[in-house]
Amino acid sequence: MNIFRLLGDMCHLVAIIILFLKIWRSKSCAGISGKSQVLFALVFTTRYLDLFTSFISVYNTVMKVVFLVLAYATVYLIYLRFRSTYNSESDSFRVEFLLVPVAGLSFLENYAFAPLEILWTFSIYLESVAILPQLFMITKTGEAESITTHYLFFLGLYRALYLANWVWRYHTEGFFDQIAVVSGVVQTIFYCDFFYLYFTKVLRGSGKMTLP
Amino acid sequence: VTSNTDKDEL
Repeated sequence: MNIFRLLGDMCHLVAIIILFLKIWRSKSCAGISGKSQVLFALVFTTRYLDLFTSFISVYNTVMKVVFLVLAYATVYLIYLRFRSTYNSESDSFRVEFLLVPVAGLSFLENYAFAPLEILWTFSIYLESVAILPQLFMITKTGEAESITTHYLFFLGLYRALYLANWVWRYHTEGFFDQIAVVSGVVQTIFYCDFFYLYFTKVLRGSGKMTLP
Repeated sequence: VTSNTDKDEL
């Protein structure tokens, strides 16, 4: 464990909690892509199956359980509890265009042709594109509430910190996970446009982010 | 390139 990875995990946790609390307290999921949240729940489900096969540390186990619970709880809020506030017509990204290539690639490019390994690889590839329905929804509606932008900021920052973690681990322990690094770079690049808008718009106190 | 078989990252 290093400071970059710890900060990254904390940013990830903060992002997930920000979103959950926003929906829970406002009793509305307007402007939130349910599809992205389903994809994130799928990412955690396929990645954390090793909860049942190997124990790494208390921290590892606790964080995996917390991420899984919050991910499914958020999906529950969107599709069941506050479904009347869900903008399904704005959440129109064709997720099959993500799932099919990601599933195909995870069978082609992986470290081992074993069920857990392929599911882990699938979760890594899927995570890099899981935010696209949400970013697409924001471009479609042309705006995002400021709390949603804070959620996206921490979510984007988490994987950027993981990139720093991989640089650190490469130089200190020669660790290099090609699949995770390449996917992490792609994932972070998708946030660049948003980061620019976030720093130029939201942090200038304009509150809501309206796209040009 | 070492594969990340010992998956200790979240």
